[in-house]
Amino acid sequence: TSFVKKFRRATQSRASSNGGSGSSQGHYFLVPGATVATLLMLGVLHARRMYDDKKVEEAREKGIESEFQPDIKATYLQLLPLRSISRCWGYLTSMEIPVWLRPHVYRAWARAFHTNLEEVALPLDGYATLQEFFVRTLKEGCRPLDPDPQCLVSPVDGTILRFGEIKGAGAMIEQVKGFSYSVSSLLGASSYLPMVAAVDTDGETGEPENSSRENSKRSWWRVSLASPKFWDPMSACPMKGLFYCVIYLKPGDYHRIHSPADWNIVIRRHFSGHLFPVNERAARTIRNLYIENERVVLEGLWPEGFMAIAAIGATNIGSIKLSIEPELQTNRQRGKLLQAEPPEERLYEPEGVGMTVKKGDEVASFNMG
Amino acid sequence: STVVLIFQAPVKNKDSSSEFKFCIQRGDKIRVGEALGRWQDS
Repeated sequence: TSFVKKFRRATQSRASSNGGSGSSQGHYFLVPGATVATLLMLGVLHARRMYDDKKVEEAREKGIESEFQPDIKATYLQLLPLRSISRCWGYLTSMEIPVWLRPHVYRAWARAFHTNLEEVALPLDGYATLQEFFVRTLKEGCRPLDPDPQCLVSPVDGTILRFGEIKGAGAMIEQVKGFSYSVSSLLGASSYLPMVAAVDTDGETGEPENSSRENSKRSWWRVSLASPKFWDPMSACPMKGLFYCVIYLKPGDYHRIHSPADWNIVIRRHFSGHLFPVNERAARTIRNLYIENERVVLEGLWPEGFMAIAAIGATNIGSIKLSIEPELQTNRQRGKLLQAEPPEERLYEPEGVGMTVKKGDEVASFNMG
Repeated sequence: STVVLIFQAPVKNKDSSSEFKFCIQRGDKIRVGEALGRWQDS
């Protein structure tokens, strides 16, 4: 407002010195006019987006599945420097907010993204930056664990997008109707995922153990590039009893990841990929969204067998911090142009046992930018 | 941001009578610590 007032004063004084000509009157409306037009355009785009999302929501309530619709805009997203945008966003949100302004900013955030402020651990003015507020902890007892010992609990606050059993050749997970991605692409080709050869789909022998162990010995490069025909995950099937669940975290949700069970984390993989947005619209329009984006995969064993968590970053929430490995840095600026880098791996000690975490223990968190 | 959880869980076969079942629906809002699924000896 002060800028506009100053600008008006400047243009008025210039207009008076020019004798109040018509052209200066035109300049007078130029900035406010452009601002109003931009705001109007953004408003219309936002309204259209909300209308589209509402239609999708209504369709889902009627049982109609949203289908994959390749979008030209999604293709152009690849041209944007999303990593730089993400890092810039991280820089902005790590700026300290004046104490008096903090409650207003966080209340506005909560109103926009439906955050429950009653369960926030600290008073609002205790969070110096928006980033700190975003990765807030909760008051003691806000997330009680289900007492049933024979249950698997949710690792995050969020919305269930997909779940089910992984079956069939290639062990595919459906992104949306009409488009799927393979679990081995998500977790990495050297995953310990229990697979069996396609010809032995109903087999209950020791074969899967051998094959998964053999796969784990091969590096990502050797499997995917140097010898693509040597081991083809697409020709293998998952063992019976392999399930998946995809949970989407909205910006207002609590963004820390907890262990869904007593679990031994044996290996961590960090895939440095793109940073596309991961909202529902993006899932409908960007092919291979979850296997293109930067992610951290934790893999290990729980009493019932294999378990893995893939934490997938996005443009606004680009970095993932591991409580069990604080030195891991994600969303780093990259000099290389090559996108398809092999994942960086770390085996946790002691070898073969890994790091033990209890049900409900915090294992990671998503950070802004 | 998104989290994908992949896990093995009990299924009915000749050695075991317990079976894992999800107790969620698509579109459900879930919170940390709430059950995703359970298995029980049938």
